[in-house]
Amino acid sequence: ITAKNCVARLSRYKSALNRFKTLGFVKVFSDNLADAVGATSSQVRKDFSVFGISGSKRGGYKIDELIEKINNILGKNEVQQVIIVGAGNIGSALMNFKGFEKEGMKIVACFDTDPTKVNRLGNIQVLPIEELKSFVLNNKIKIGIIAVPDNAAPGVMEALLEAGIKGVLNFAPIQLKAPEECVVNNVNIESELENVIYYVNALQKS
Amino acid sequence: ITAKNCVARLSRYKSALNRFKTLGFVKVFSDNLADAVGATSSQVRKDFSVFGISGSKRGGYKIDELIEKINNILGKNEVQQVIIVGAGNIGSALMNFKGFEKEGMKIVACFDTDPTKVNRLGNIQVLPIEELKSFVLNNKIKIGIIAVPDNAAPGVMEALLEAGIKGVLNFAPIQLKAPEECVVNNVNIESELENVIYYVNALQKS
Ligand SMILES: NC(=O)c1ccc[n+]([C@@H]2O[C@H](COP(=O)([O-])OP(=O)(O)OC[C@H]3O[C@@H](n4cnc5c(N)ncnc54)[C@H](O)[C@@H]3O)[C@@H](O)[C@H]2O)c1
Ligand SMILES: NC(=O)c1ccc[n+]([C@@H]2O[C@H](COP(=O)([O-])OP(=O)(O)OC[C@H]3O[C@@H](n4cnc5c(N)ncnc54)[C@H](O)[C@@H]3O)[C@@H](O)[C@H]2O)c1
Repeated sequence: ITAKNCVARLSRYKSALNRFKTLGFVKVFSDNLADAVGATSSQVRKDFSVFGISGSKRGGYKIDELIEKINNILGKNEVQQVIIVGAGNIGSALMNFKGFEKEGMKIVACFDTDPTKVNRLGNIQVLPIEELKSFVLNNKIKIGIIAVPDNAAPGVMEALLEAGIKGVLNFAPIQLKAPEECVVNNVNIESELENVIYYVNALQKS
Repeated sequence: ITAKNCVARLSRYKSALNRFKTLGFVKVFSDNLADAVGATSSQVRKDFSVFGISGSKRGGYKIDELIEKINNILGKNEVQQVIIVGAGNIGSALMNFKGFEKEGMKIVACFDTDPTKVNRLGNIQVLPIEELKSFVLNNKIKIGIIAVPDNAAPGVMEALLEAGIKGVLNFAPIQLKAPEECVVNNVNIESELENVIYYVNALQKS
């Protein structure tokens, strides 16, 4: 299976292509894409060859064709249903974000232990955590987002695995154990900010 | 200057140490830390030697001493002031998060072009974007977070650089150009979720 960085670059090429399209471009060269995502043009061509994407004879790529090819590779040809666990700050920010649906990712429900957060009437329902397993099984959900405090995250991970979830995006600053066949990506906002601060201080001292 | 992954592991060791402390641990071994962050114990020892951290003679590390050493390396001995640009979903989630202050990172103000978001009375003031430059200069702010739409992000980046910002955490899904002496870390939530979906689909097909 392809390396994570390569897939991450593919989604960055896609966002750049969508931006070029809104600017009225019809065709694009690997140099344009390289500049837009901070890669080299040979990296762009290499990534495309990994996924079997080739350019036109006279050079360059037709933007519409390229977007369609990348969308197929990223599994965008069908809507991917996603659930969130934790309707707090992060959970609400994700529920309110309109950008996911444009990209074929639909947040279909959110679960929380706090009864005051339950809302069955909202655009995205917030349901009690007890209903997680039946909801995931009945709707064949494969992807979950963890947005709960670190001490609750391992328990939530177990509940998701039990319900049959195959992929998790985790915002809690804790390493989660998952079996081979479950994909876990971590976003640690605190550590990203600490990282920036470390380098700013290191640059000032040097 | 030290590699980014090494610094990122350091902040993960720190969160694990804080958790061990709340569980009543006093001492810890590199194996414990390796398990907690998903690294190997030789990687833990290697990281510590990069930063000049050594264990006690009889083996293992005193948790309090280790936390203090890591906090010094990460620049936690003084409060780091941070500003946010964009008081939308992400900006509000970051403003409401209590975890930053515990770690010596303090969000001191947020800026927005939308006059209805301005709030000079909140715990963290939301100010008009016109006041960004004077606020950053008067308060010697070095770190900024970009939480605006992708088309507004390059303009915001320029304004931050002009005001003297030295480090940026960017949530907009776009590559930002910055001079050598400015650190930019990107968090692309959309691409992280796309990445999880890609691997879940790839695993299901294989
Ligand atoms: N908000 C931020 O900007 C930010 C920044 C860095 C890290 N994080 C991390 O992201 C995670 C979420 O942060 P937040 O600010 O949204 O927290 P929050 O406290 O606002 O929300 C957490 C939600 O999870 C719910 N919850 C707790 N235990 C649960 C369980 N077992 N099952 C289901 N729901 C449960 C709570 O009721 C609450 O609604 C945390 O791990 C935090 O460390 C957040
Ligand atoms: N919310 C999410 O879960 C999520 C997920 C993926 C990516 N993102 C990315 O994070 C960024 C922020 O997303 P959001 O959901 O918070 O958006 P949002 O629309 O809720 O908030 C954006 C805020 O920025 C302000 N703004 C616009 N132009 C500005 C400028 N030039 N200067 C100052 N303020 C300006 C707007 O008035 C608004 O308050 C976007 O780039 C988005 O693509 C967000």
